[in-house]
Amino acid sequence: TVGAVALDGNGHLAAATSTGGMVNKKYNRIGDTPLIGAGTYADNRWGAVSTTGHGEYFMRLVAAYSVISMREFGGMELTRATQLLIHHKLDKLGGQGGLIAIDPSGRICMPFNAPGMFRASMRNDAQEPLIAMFD
Amino acid sequence: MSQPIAIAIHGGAGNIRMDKMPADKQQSYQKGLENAIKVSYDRLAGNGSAMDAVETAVTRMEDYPLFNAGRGSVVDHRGKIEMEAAIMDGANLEAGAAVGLERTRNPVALARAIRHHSQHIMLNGEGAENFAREHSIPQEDEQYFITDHRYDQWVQLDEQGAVSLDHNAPQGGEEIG
Repeated sequence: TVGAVALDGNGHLAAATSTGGMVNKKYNRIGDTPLIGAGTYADNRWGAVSTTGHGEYFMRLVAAYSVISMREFGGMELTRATQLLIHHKLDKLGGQGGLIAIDPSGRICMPFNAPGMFRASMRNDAQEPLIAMFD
Repeated sequence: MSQPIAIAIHGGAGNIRMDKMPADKQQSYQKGLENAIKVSYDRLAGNGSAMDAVETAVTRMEDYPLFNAGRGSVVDHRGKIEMEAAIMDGANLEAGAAVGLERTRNPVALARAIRHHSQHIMLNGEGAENFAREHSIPQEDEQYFITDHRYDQWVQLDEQGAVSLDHNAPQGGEEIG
């Protein structure tokens, strides 16, 4: 699975996710990636989110939108909302994966509860991109 | 500081361990991430929209054979490819998504075309790819998508009758979700 979240010069946010799914999957199984609210979500006021990992858990948690609603209705900062989703809700369900998220101020969060996540980020107040794989 | 612009990308999460990933493979993944983040950030810095930037980043990673999306997608039970994608615009909560794709080179491009040119959000399978052809979204033969590595991974799993997140699949110590 691959994904991206972005904040542009007009203050707009967007999210996109794409995947080949699971190896040897049957019965036309569909994961969280294409489900708006589970694997992909964006709202200019609160943030943009793209998830990766065991899709069934992200579907049950409606994960991407849960981060947004914790911000909108719970008044949470992005960091706390994304940490809660991954290290509390996903952990408790026994799921594994991660997410990338960005808020209207350009704050970026990339938490995961798996051994590693391929990830990168870049902002206009940084010289070089951050590129990482392992915990 | 002027209006902040920023982008983040992921290439999957899972059983990705430094002690299990050969250095050359680490460099290959690093190269794929670096290419995607730089090209998409340049779009933003060049006054591109957030939608352009996320589509550019995901397209680059779909084209890069190591990531499980587009070319290099994992192989399903039939020995075929079955891809899915979504895109969402935070400015108006508009979205596009496509599932059950077998020939579309860049599923994220189809998701965006669905968002812009259809009255729906999600299209599925043959209908989705008819829509892709009607909107000149490039299609590829099956062999374009299936890499040797993914085929070998599938053969091993199929012998076990197992289904797996690719990061737990055989040879997949460093594989990604």
